[in-house]
Amino acid sequence: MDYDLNTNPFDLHFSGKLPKREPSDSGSEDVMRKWFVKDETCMLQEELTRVNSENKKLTETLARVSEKYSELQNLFKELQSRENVNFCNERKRKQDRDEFVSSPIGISCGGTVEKSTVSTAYFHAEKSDTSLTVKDGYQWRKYGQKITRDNPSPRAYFRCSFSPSCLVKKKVQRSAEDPSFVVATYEGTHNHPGPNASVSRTVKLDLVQGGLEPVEEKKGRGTIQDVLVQQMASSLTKDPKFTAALAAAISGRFIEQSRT
Amino acid sequence: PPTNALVEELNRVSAENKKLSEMLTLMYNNYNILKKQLV
Repeated sequence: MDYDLNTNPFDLHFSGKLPKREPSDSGSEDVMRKWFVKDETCMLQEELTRVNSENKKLTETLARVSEKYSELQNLFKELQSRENVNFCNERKRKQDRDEFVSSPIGISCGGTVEKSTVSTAYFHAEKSDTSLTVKDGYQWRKYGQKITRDNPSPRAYFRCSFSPSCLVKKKVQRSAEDPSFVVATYEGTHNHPGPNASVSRTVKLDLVQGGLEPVEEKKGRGTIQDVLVQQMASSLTKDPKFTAALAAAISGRFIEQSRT
Repeated sequence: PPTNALVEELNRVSAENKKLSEMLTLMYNNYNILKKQLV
């Protein structure tokens, strides 16, 4: 849009254009004066017409520019509000994604009470299973997935199905050390009924309070001691000496009982 | 005399013209600023 703004609201040299009054000493002074007045009036009239026409043109141009400016302003406002909405959505998504990433496991962010309750659970999972779903008794909604540098397996992010009333979140990723396990890291505490009894065997470690020391057992799940006992039993049954000793002890017990 | 009336009218219209020119310049500048922001 180009407008010529070099308007000439009032010709400053206009007075110079008016006919000069020559001094007259003749008898026809009145006629001459009338002629001058008439001429001056004509020129004034012409100038007035010119300025009026310029005035009209300026008014029209101003109206057009105002209209264009309003259109542009509306467009600007629309784009700005759209950008704000996009920015808010993106920030929310990023916040959701980074909540776990930005706060290393076991270190409290100190932001909220919920963040202080970070816990980790290990679930046995087939290597072929890439779903990253673990049976921990709660219903979850997946909201993101990413691959981290330290672990080639994707990391999935879940939100409790009771969200937003329940703010618990978890991330699930196959263990980098032992791929037969998936590691679920929980953040927050559920504010609704607990998990069902029929859940898989897990070991929960409180990483906030006691580092790697096992401290808590979830309802219906084995403790770390249970796992150790199982492992010991498994290794002992493979040991023929132990089996023989056990058999001897049992048979000795039977003999003792039959005597009494 | 009609000449004086004409001069008066001419002055009035010229003042209005000047005001319009200023407004137009202002509006045009604002329009260009907004356009630059959008680009």
